[in-house]
Order: sequence, then C-alpha cells, then structure tokens
Amino acid sequence: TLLGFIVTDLPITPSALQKMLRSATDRSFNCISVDGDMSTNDTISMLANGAVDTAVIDESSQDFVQVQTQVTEFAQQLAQLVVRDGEGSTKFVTVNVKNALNFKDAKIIAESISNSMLVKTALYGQDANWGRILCAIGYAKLDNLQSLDDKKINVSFVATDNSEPKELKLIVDGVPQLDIDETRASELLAQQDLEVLVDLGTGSEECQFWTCDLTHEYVTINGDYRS
Amino acid sequence: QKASKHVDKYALYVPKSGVFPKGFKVATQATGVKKNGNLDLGIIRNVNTSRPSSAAAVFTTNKFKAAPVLVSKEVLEVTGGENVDAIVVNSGCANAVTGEVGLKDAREIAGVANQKLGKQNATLVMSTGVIGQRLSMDKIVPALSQQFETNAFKDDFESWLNLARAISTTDTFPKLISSSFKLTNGTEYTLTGIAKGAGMICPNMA
Repeated sequence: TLLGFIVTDLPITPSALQKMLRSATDRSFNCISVDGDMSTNDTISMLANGAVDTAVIDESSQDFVQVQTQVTEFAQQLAQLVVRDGEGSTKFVTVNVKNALNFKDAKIIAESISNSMLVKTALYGQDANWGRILCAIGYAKLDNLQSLDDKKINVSFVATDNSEPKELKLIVDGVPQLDIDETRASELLAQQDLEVLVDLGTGSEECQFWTCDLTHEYVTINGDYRS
Repeated sequence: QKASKHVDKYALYVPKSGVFPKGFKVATQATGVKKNGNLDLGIIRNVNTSRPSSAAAVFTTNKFKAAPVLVSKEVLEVTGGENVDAIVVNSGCANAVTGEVGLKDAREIAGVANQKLGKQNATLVMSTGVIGQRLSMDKIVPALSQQFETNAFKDDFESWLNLARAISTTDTFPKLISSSFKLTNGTEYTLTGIAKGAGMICPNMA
C-alpha cells in the first residue's frame, strides 16, 4: 500500500490545493510500480495551514504554477523513494518513453514495460533481454496502435553514471541489434540505477515511469505476509 | 530483505536533518498492533490558528476501497477541504474488506481526534497493513487519546522521522523529505513529505 502526505505552511484554497495534488500525483505516484498490484488503501493527502503570512494562493495567483511545479517535483522524489524501497529490489529503473503520439499512450507503454515480470526478472539477472521489452510494448493496452510504428521504434539502455557511450542501442528503427556490445550491456545492467529509453518516433509526447527489478526476496517477503 | 541489504538504503535515503512547515506538530506511539512492538500510530496536527487550513487528497481507484479511504473521502466532501486539521495513520492493519464494522471503526478513530480538536469533520484517517482483519480498537483508541491528553505533539526532526517510521510496514527505511522554497515576492515557505510503501505498489489514484 502507498500512503503519504505533503504538508505546507502556505495559504492555498482547497480547490487550488486539490488541483495541485491531482496534477502532481499524475506525474509522480501514479507513475510508479513495484509489483503491478493496486492497494485498497492507496491515499496521498495534502494539508496547507497558511501559517506563512502571504496572500492566499488560488488557481489564478501568480505563484500557482510555480508552487504546483515544486509540489510535483517533491511528489516525484517521494514516489521514487517508494520504488527504491521496493520489496527485495536491487535496482531502480527509469522507463522513459518519448516521442509518442500522445501522453496517454506514452504512459500506457511505460507502465506495461514497468509491470512486466519478465522484464523485471531480466533486469535483476542483468540480462539485456530487449525481446521482453519489445513484447511488453506490443501488448500494451492502447486504445489504438497509432503511437506504434514497427519501422520507427528505438529501444536503448542509457547509462546513469555519465560513462560513455551513454546509450546502448538494442533496437534501431525497428531492427534488433543482434551484435550488441554484451560487455557494455553488462556494465550498464550491473549499475544500481538503470534507464530504459523507448523512442516511438510517432509524435512528441513523453512519460517517465519508475519501477524496480523483481528478485527472489520479493517472494520470500510476500509468501507469508499475514503471519 | 537480503537483496536490499546489498545497498545500505537507510544511509543513502534517510535524511539526518530537515526543515518543517510552521504550525504543524506530530506524535507517534507503539500501540501493539504491530507484533514487533514498533511504532504503529502516527498523528499530524495543524496548530496554526491564523487562518483556516485546506486539505486535498487522492485515493485508490480500487473497487474495494478500504474503510479509511471511504471515511476520508466523506470528510473532504462534507467540508470541501476546509478546516481539516489532523491526519491519523495506523500501520499493521489495513482496515480493508472489513465492511460496516470497519467503517464504524474508522469513523470512531476520526471522531476521537475530532473531539480532542474540538471540531467536527476535521480529521482524515489512513490505515495500512494486513487486509481482512478488524482494527484493534482497544489498542488504537486509548493510544490516540493519550497522545492528545499528554500533549505529546512535537515538531522536531526526530518526531517527524518517527512519524515516517510509524506508518511503515515492510519498508526498509522511513521516507521523509523536506525543503524550503521562495515565492516570487521573496516569502519563504516549506514543504514536508512523508510516504510509505514497498509492496502492493502500482497506484492509480484519483
């Protein structure tokens, strides 16, 4: 279960606060997955008590967008901590889907990859299994297939430690790179922080989703949770 | 969590200090709901009286919403998010799939806090832990009352960190972040965030 709250001493109207939290959640807590299971109790709440002496912020205030952005970045930090603590996890994975036709498709595809048990076990095993990533993209529950063009799709691992080459291309314009540098792939997959980059090439929208690997320990922890 | 122990996540992600918003205080207690005796009840309280507070929330879209979700939604609907001054969280028992008795228990917890605050509909409630078990009200209610009666609320770093600990379940580290920011007019304000979660995580809240 995900529970959380954000509190601030700013004065913010209830409707502006709800708008901020909803927007922040859609770009943070609603973009994480440890195991693909949705709880009966997930709740994020926000309180603003107005202890700071300044004008009340509503949707039309000059500062509304700035505060909303800061709340969103704040929520992303919190959401990422939850993923980093994923039960039994050893890796923190950013799935970055870009150049989709629309945000909704980018998010559905990113979530599909993030929830794939086989992708997550491959990441745990440090196996550059691009086939599983492509498979998860292919079965993503899209309304239609307009964001997918099998001649435009690119899939890469991206280094998170500033090492070069930064990007290891697994699929280029729909063509699997059968002679990928396995040594470099092993270097990238040995890192604690990983990034999977999917460039759909069909639009300009993007979504980041955060997930983790799936390990033996996840089963150990959850095999007897009630006792 | 053997795998997690490969990296010292506690050292990496738990802060050693923080800045916290004015006018909030927190309290925690180990009520005995968690079998290991760890903290399992947390309360955050607004003590600022210069202006009415505002509240907002997003909730699970799971069809089978737990009792505290339904009760907190009611509070926000009734109040429109105005004058909500407390959040009470218990861990160890989710009070989920508990039917009418679960709703009654969640309302009773909110009611105890409301009574202590001297206000109606001023408390949100949250629960996390095992599904399908009834809350141990004999442990939670006296502990909750005691926190108010002994004025156990504090605003120091360790108290905030304990609040993050109190809401944890299988988490290997408490999740607390805080930062100060400035508005365009130079006024400084603070955000503090606390979260818990390690498994059953793929939220879609609205």
